[in-house]
Amino acid sequence: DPNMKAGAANEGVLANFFNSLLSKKTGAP
Amino acid sequence: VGQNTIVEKTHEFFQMCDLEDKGFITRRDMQRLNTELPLSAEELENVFDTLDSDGNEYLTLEEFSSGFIEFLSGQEIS
Repeated sequence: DPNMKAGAANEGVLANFFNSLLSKKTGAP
Repeated sequence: VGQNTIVEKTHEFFQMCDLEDKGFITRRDMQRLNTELPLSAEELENVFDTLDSDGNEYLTLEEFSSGFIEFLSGQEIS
């Protein structure tokens, strides 16, 4: 299902984004 | 992580994107973050599209926090 694949990809991007924000705030690498 | 911490963090992140304190984030605000975060403009646009659930090109604090909570719940499962 292409929709499910897109959803999974977006989840990864979202996780990446929030992880970056979190590490930026905490100063962790 | 307590509920208050999540709300606090969401506000902090939202303000990082909404530098003019408009109360919403646009696609351009999101793309501007690529100088601050290790993400490409394309990836940030993807994030914007994912969070902008109603597709009106404005990201409200509510949409932003529901995305953040969704991310956190995904973290707990994995």
